[in-house]
Amino acid sequence: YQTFDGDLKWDHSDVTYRILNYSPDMDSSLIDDAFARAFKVWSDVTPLSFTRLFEGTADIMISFGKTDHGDPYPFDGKDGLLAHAYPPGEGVQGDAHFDDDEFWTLGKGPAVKTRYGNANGAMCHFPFTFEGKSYTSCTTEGRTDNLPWCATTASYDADKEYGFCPSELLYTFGGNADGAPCVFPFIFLDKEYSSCTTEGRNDGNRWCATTNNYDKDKKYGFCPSRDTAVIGGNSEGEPCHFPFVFLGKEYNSCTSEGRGDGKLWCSTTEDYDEDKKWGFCPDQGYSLFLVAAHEFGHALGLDHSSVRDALMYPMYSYKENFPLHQDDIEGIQYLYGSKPGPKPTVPEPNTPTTTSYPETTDDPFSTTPSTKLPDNDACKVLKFDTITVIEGDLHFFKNGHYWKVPSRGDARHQGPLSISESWPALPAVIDSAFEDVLTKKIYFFSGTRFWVYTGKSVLGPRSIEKLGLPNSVQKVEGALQKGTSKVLLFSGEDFWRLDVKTQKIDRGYPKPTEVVFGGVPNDAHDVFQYKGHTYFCRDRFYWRMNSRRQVDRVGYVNYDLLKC
Amino acid sequence: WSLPVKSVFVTFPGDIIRNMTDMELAENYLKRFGYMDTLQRSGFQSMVSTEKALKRLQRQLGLEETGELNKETLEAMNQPRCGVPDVAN
Repeated sequence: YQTFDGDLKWDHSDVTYRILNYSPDMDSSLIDDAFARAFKVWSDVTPLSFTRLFEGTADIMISFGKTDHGDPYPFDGKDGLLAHAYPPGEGVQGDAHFDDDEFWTLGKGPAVKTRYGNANGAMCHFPFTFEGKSYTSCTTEGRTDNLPWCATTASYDADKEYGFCPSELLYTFGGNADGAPCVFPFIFLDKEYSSCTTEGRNDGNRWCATTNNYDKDKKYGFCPSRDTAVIGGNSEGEPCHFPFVFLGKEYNSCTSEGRGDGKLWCSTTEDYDEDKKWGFCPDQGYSLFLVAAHEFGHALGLDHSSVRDALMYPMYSYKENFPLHQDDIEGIQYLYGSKPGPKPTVPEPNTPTTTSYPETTDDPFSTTPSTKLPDNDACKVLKFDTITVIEGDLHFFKNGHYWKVPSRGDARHQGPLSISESWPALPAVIDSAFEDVLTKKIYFFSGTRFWVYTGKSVLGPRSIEKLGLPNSVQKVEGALQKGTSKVLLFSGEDFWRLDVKTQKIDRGYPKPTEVVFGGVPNDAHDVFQYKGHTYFCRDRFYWRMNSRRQVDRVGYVNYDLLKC
Repeated sequence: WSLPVKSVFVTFPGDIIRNMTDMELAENYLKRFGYMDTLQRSGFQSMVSTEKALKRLQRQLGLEETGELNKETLEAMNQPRCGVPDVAN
């Protein structure tokens, strides 16, 4: 496997994604599902989780486009390039683009999900028989409303199970008409249209009006491709017209005549020589799930592999029940570690077994701190005295020791280091600490005393009442920088706001924690700010809150923060 | 026996034309996927760098490393694939 230069990776494990648009080749629910399964390939073997966003900016923005689709790497029509993605980072970094000149399926021909009918949205079954005749695609036979339908079992005659196939007469997607079907004819720029069109667009997407006059109502939607629709060419989405004439000869099926690349094509009118309207015939297509799983590998930080069976091998090849290759697993776990959870029954050769927690007899939420430090293994600490960020790195304090987790790169925690060696004036148990954003002074709290370190020099210990905290406060359990000169100090179920400049508590405090920070434990024994999020810890769990004060993650301190 | 129908190749409107020679297709491919840098080189240098680049491609794809544009390598170049370069850049 390869990673990108500098081991580019996400600096958080809950990665977000957003689907910006859809391909007309498959029902949007099939596309949603294919992407979700493609992400699951990676979340199954790492601590990563993937959350779908429906608005705003996500880490991984997913879109379909054709040829020049807005970045410096145009696609190339049908086949050839299928998709590409960018390594983790801001902006276009992390995004995944899929070539919509391809025929997107589940890898084995048209993936046709039905709507309405009596099959509850089941997929078409091809071939199926109807009135003794076999059909390999949707048909309008047996109906007068020209709606294409299919059987969802091998025999409609026997089972009478059916559903309607994708058709612009049934629904549209995207646009601003909430999926309403097309209205034909419709007026657009004073011209009448009796089928979907790409007129007025430069992205090649077929659309229609959902009222009879777009100029007046401005209501539109994109047209789903019918399963018999041609791909690419100059008639995308139109069905083949059989028979058709080509070079004076009549054809009743797709042909590769006239081409040097052997691809099957057909005319979408009865006379190609006259109208020159054509497209490629539907083939097995490309599995959106497989290609997406590969592209998301890039979006997570994997480059191409030279192992032919690996998912990250650059060439596409359809695999039925797809297993992630060991090479892919080693690559992604090099970046993000393995998935926490029960120890593997038999550890993989030459890989460390994951740390398992000692079976504690006491209640896991016991508040009596364990006096004995587990044999220097931070991963076995059930509850740290305090956690905070100093010089950008996370610091975990426990009984006279501390560990550091660099905020960049994948290195695991460093330590244990000795508190007394780094800050000689401090006691063994630190209740909370924070680094003042402006002055870089580090405040340490233990019981009712506090110390202020400026580099190697120290001021203290002094009583916390000096800051204006009431003598009822027995210890400060959390500190949260707010802006450049305010810090929230947490104790019990309340918090106070300290003005660092005046070294005094602001008026109007304390406030109950749960009133302002809803959804987190109000008896958290540790609170700190890290990478734009606020963490509330209780024992080995943390509740993470984003800048909008929404709890967007609950996880394990040891796995997610200490990177055990 | 009827004479085999002489295949007539037509240009389809809207088709993405790829009428490149094999060598042009190969050079395009090697540059696009990072096996060969895109700066122009003199004739001889270009031959050497193409041969070296072909060997790198053949190694990446698990083909015999001949440095020549043989049938297997051409076929591999026509395979559908991901657009991300193979050689990190």
